[in-house]
Amino acid sequence: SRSLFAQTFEQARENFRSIFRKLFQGGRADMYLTETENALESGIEIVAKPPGKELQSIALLSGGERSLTALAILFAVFKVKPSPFCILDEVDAALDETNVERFLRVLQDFVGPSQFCIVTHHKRTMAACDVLYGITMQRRGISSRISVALDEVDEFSEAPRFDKA
Amino acid sequence: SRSLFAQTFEQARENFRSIFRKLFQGGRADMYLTETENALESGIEIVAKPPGKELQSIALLSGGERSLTALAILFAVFKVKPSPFCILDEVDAALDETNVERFLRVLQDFVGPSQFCIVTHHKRTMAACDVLYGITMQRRGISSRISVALDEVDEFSEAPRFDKA
Amino acid sequence: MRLKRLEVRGFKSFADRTEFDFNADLTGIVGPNGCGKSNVVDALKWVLGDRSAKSLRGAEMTDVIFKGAEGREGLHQAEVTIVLENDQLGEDPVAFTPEREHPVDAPERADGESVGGEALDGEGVTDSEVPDVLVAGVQDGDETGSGDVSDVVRRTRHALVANCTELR
Amino acid sequence: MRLKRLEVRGFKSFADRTEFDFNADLTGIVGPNGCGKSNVVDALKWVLGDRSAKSLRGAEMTDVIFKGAEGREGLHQAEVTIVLENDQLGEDPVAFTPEREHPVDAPERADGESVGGEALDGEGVTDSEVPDVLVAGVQDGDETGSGDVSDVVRRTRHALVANCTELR
Ligand SMILES: Nc1ncnc2c1ncn2[C@@H]1O[C@H](COP(=O)(O)OP(=O)(O)OP(=O)(O)O)[C@@H](O)[C@H]1O
Ligand SMILES: Nc1ncnc2c1ncn2[C@@H]1O[C@H](COP(=O)(O)OP(=O)(O)OP(=O)(O)O)[C@@H](O)[C@H]1O
Ligand SMILES: [Mg+2]
Ligand SMILES: [Mg+2]
Repeated sequence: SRSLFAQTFEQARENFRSIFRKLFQGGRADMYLTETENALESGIEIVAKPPGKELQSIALLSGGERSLTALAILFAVFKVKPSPFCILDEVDAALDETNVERFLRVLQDFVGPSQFCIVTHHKRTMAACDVLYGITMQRRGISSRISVALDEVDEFSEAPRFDKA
Repeated sequence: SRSLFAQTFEQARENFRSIFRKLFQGGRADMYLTETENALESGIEIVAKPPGKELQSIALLSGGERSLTALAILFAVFKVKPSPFCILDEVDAALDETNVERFLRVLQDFVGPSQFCIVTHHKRTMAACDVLYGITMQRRGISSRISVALDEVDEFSEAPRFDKA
Repeated sequence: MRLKRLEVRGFKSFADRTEFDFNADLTGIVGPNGCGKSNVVDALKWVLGDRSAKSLRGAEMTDVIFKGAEGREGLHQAEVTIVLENDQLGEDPVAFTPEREHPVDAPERADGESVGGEALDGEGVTDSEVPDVLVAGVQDGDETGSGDVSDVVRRTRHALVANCTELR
Repeated sequence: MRLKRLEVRGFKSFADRTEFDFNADLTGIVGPNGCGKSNVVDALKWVLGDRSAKSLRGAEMTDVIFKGAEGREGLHQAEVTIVLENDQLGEDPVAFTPEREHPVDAPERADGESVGGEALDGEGVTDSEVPDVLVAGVQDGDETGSGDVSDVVRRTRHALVANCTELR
């Protein structure tokens, strides 16, 4: 199954290169196997070049660029073998407004054939959802679910505050 | 200097207990030395109880609660021996609006005798700053500094976009 | 295969029975820090077979049982049911609840006998039918937080290798 | 001791000379992802004596020198100057630039001889006068990101121990 692994890896690599360009609106990136002898045991090396910058190792990228690169890898692997559903928990936390929009644009390519559930604090991401569930602890320490419309989100995330002001 | 360490630790612990209560508006927390024999080599154990919840290990806290607890520790140690200045890089990333406000309220207790420099994407944190410096890459890959007023922040963080739209 | 519904009761901070309909393509979960959003993600991971206490952010598996809150006793069991619709075969939605034998040495939950455990509305779903779910987040159980790119790279390797072994 | 000014040139993405005045009590740094905010933090760490490539998010110390960008050649040296005012003694502000001897085996910067290196406006500041700076962030060099509470706990131990050894 070594040749199968090589084939799957090549597909993921191809996906990564195109999704990275879409998320960063340019630039280029690649992933390599560190050992070609025994592919199944090998590590993976990533290089990324945001638009207008030098090609470099992922350690030199900024916090937001690292998150965006991680999302490109996630989607690249997901595309090789899409699961029926996918759960994302605050993957947009380090992204600025512009990159949140680019992330959502790429996410839309995957939504439909697969269902997605996303936990977020970003208003733009909330606006992209079909349904919003709010979780609240009206009774302290006990979670309950309420349905929330987008325009109620501001009030909702402030409540309930037990502040002694 | 073992007794000196024990004394310093006790001060940090005292600070941590009161700053945690201020950040969480209630609840209680504590820090213990795992080995009392040789204090200088010992690890530190933290327990935290957000208001209305059970006392538990920090692993069970949510992402935002962990960040807030980390900030309580940081400020507790800082108070023992304040440095002339302190740099915070996106420490508010996981916090919701309510907790950002509580963090800023505690931060104000430290600003003045010490200077603080904070990197942030949160509008409320920006609003609390005396001066805002914007960093931009008008020329791709090259950073430059511009002064920014609070009402310009929205436009500023969108530009420059090289989106192929 | 589509996810229709999730029911949680006694799981982490969800002391009372709580239902989530997942008919939509993209569902958002929102709320203040510490309200229980990631606990919903953990419920989905658990019911789909994740048995690692660390990935569920606990020290041991019994940490998923509601431990109590102000003015509310802890419970003895946690139950999560997921309803999946297998649209290919036109079958009825199938409910799946994990059989959860608690390790007898569970300290504070000595009375935590088997949790959940029966298949509703039809045949139990065997493990092989349980779909793969990709879960990614910056708050995952492990210390490095899987939002970090080097962590995702490590998982990618596992995902790609697992992919091949399954197809073998 | 107050921080008055920071000047960077050729340090990471700051190819051209850039100045920051720090007269205010609370200064904010804002901007899009990847624009260079954390590079300012790294400049402050470097000029105040941080010599760990990992904490400066590089593989080796020469990674702090501007490597080039679209249509712009890389540079051979990085220079950071910090101006501190020691308000207790009423002295003139003192500038401090680290003496940065590059390791001769610096591959891509073979010509990266000593960087910065002279004391401006007065006597050089010796290491012991350089103030302690608390730097905390979720993007620090190490993989776990020091925003994580277990990481802060580890650093707390170091900070507390260091505190005592200094006072000894
Ligand atoms: N077994 C349990 N019983 C009761 N409460 C629990 C249990 N396990 C975890 N919790 C509570 O759940 C809370 C964490 O919830 P969760 O991690 O889902 O928050 P969140 O909504 O994701 O917040 P954030 O926005 O900060 O990530 C903790 O405060 C903890 O007290
Ligand atoms: N030696 C160098 N020469 C040129 N550019 C560099 C050098 N080192 C780092 N960079 C660039 O600096 C950028 C990262 O900057 P930085 O980490 O300060 O971003 P940031 O503003 O903090 O972003 P975020 O909001 O995502 O955290 C990288 O894209 C990298 O290309
Ligand atoms: Mg969470
Ligand atoms: Mg940064």
